[in-house]
Amino acid sequence: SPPKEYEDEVTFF
Amino acid sequence: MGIMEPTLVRVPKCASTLGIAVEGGANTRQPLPRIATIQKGGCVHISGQLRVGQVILEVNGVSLKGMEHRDATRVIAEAFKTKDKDYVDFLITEFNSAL
Repeated sequence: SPPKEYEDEVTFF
Repeated sequence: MGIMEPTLVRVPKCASTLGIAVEGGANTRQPLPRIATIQKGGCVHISGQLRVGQVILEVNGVSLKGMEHRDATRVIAEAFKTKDKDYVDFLITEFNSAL
């Protein structure tokens, strides 16, 4: 499963 | 340099999108969601009160502390979608505060 760190997750609104 | 007081910013829902990108959340280097970009034509750009780099502590009084990126961004999305308010309140701070 992906590493716990969500370093560069970016969400647009 | 004193600790800057968090500031409450009320962004009217005057466009079809908020027009911001948010990065960070619990378990990342950026523990609280931070404004990464502000797009022209979005509510935030139009209101002109928020800056790239500011950290979002609360949205409509809901604290984002300890929330992972997915949960924190859901709070923001729902605050924008909800019909019972024609604005979104952001409690922001200038510092990369890991309070």
